[in-house]
Parts: sequence; structure tokens; C-alpha cells
Amino acid sequence: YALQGSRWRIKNLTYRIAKYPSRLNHADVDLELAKAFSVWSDYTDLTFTQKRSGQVHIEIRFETGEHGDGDPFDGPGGTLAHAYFPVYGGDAHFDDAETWTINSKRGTNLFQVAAHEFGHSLGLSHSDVRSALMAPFYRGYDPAFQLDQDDVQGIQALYGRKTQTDIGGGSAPAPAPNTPRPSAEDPALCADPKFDTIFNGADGSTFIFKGENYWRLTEDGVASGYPRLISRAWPGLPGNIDAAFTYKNGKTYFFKGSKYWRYNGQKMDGDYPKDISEGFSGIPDNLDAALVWSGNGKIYFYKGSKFWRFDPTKRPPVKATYPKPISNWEGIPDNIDAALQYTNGYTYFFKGGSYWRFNDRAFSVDTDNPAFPRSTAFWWLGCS
Amino acid sequence: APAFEGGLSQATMYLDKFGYLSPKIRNPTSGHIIDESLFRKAVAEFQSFAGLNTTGELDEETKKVMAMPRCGVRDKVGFGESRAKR
Repeated sequence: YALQGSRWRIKNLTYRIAKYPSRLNHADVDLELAKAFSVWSDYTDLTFTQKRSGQVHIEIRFETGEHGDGDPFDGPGGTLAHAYFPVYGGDAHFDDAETWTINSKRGTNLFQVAAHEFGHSLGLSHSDVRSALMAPFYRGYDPAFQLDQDDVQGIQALYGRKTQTDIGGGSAPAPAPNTPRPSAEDPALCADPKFDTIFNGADGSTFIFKGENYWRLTEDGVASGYPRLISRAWPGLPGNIDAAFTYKNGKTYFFKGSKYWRYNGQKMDGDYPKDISEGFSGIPDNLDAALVWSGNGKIYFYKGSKFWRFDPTKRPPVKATYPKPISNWEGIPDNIDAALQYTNGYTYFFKGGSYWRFNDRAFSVDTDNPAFPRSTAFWWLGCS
Repeated sequence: APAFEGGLSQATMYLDKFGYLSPKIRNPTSGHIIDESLFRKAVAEFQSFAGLNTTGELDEETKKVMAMPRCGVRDKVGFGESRAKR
């Protein structure tokens, strides 16, 4: 997925259909567009409320040809619709010359195109993952439409994960009185809050690995019921992992010594381990950390005082100008333990029991109160 | 009628519209591309983005994808354009 760079600062958004399509019933359009918004609200805490008049966040219009924004529509086929990113107002325009249809193989499916355009209205750019909703091409009506993992990761990178699970309709059952708290303090981990690696899974969950064990993180600390054994959750994967990341194809890569493993969810994705030199040409063995930076989709590897930038779409994937000194990342120390771009868009570096939050815009460690580095135990692991 | 018939100038317009051509490689007076290697680079970038073989050639497969109905938002941003909302 790719983020355009802007997002809404609020989660309760309003919209208005200022101009309906000429060949569809208004009530049907209301329903389809509400469904298209719910594609995104199913996975985040965003809400979308339709208004009939007055100021709204997202205005929707069905127009033909030149319609006042300097980007004229081209009639049937070609361009179907366009939408503006949050920084430009979030409005969505649809070409009324298309044959918009509902639940039909004929024409162009309104729901699917609207869901795509609203992705732009929320801050997503086009994805180069073919199966993603945010891929730019219309591939026909899909009666079993489901949001791709790539889209889920993208929207959650902007707005976080849904705090109350109600995906698939209905709300989550109330927890029984004796249900364990979602977060728990792990005394052993709090006593020694250094870990081997941290990464986001394809579903947006954040995991830390330490020795043979792993923990899932919640907003408040570590989830209860952990630690668990790495070897049970990811069969075939050893302990003491050096680095890990989940790429935008939804696959998770683990690195240890001179080898790497690829998993699709928690299933090994082929014949692994393989040599790092084979799959990640130009990247050294015995890494300290790795992360995928959503700003450009490239993979960053860290070892000692150096870092490498890996672009799988380029040949060679590592430019001759690498490695570069980690000191280019102003304020980040050498010999880090782990690194992660978290779902809030910030990049975090961990070393010992401390962490640093890196500001991608200022390209330096954030100045904040309390200052960085901060305690990993307190801020990440929920230790008192 | 198909919106995309596959001519060179139509491909240029397509690549331009969707953000694959930098203003630097267009002649400011004619708007034509002034460097063929950069045109090939733009085709290759489009092919890479669309999951095609990155040959840099405007082959049939590439034309087929260019002819697909699609969203009008640019695939690539960063050439300094910032469309005003209205």
C-alpha cells in the first residue's frame, strides 16, 4: 500500500451526495455508498454519517466531462472516477457517463469503485498489489468482494486498528466477568525489557520476539496469555531471531545469522531457510534490525553502525551508495536491537531497555516531554 | 470504442496523466517527449507498478493494461504537482 501523506485528524466523518447518478435510484445509491464507506470503518474506528445538506467532510458528485476541477471525465471506459486526498478536501467524483450498476456483472460496479475512491478520500494512494482494492485498475464485479490485507494494513497505518471488533456484522460479545484483562504485566520481561526483534504481523498486530518466546502487544502493554513459544506459533522457525518485518505483500520475513525464512501468516511460505545473500543480495548476515518504511515501501536493514536500503523492484536492489552510517538518522544510536514502523506512522528504534521515536518529517528523533530515549518497559510493555 | 488505442502519443498522454512522466522530459513548447530513454524508463515504471514484465517496451500486454478502465488518480505523486481542490 502507499500513503499519500495526509489524513483526517478526526474519526467521525460526514458525507453528502451532492449530485446523484442519472440512471440509479437515490435510495439504492445511498445504500451502496454507505456500504462502500463501511469497507473502511469495519477495520478502523472511523465512522461515516450521511448528511443531506450543510457542510460535510466528503462531498460526492456524479458528473460528466469537465466538471469544474480541471480534470474532465472521458466518457464510458477509461477513467471511471477520481477523488481527492484529505489535504485537498476528500471529495469524490464519479463519471456519470459510466453505466453504474449494483450487484450485477454488467456495467461498472458502483460499490467497488466507490470503496476505492473513498480510500483516496481517507489518504491512501494506489497500491501496486494487484489484489488490493487500492490497485488502480477496475477488474470487474466481484460478488465475494473482501478488502485485501494490503488495504487493511494501509488504512490501519493511517487510523489505527478498530478497538471494538465487529467485522462481519454484529458487535463483539461483552467479556465474561472472569475474562483475563487484555493486557498483563510480565514480571520477567519487565525486569529485562530488552528484546531481539519487533514487527507488525499482516493483520496489524505487533509482536516482540525474545529468545524462544514471543508476546503480542496491545495499546496498554503485552497481551495476557503470553509469552508463548515462537516454534509453536511459527512452525519451523528457530528462536533468537535477529530481525523481522512484514512486507506489503503480507508476507513476514525473519532473519537469523546468514539465513532467512518467509511466512504467510504463521505458515512457512515454501522451502526455507534460504541464504540472505540469495534472497537479499547486498544485505549482510547477522543483522541487528529491519523495517519497512511505508513512506516509500523500501526495506531498511541495520547492523552495527551502518544501514542498507533495499528496494526489491530495482536491480540491483541495494544502490552502490550503501551502506550508509546510522548517524544519518539523527539521534539514533549504533548497534540497535530492533526497529519498527508502528501503525501510527512513526518509526521506533529499540536498544537495551530504551527506545527512540523518529520523526520522518524532521528526519531526527522527536523532541518531546519526556525526552527520548524513553523506557521501553513503561511505554511499550505496560510495566509499572 | 476503446478509450485506449495504443498509439505512442496516447501512451505518452497516459503516462503523463498518471504521473510517470516528469515535466523535465517534456519539451515545454511542443509537450513532446525529448528523450526516448526517459520514455522507456516511464514505461518500465508503469510496467513495474502494474505487475508486468519491466521491459520498457510499449508491448501488447502493456497496452492492454493501459486500456483497462481505472481510477483517475495518479499512481505516482511527487513531480511537484499539487492539484487544488477546486
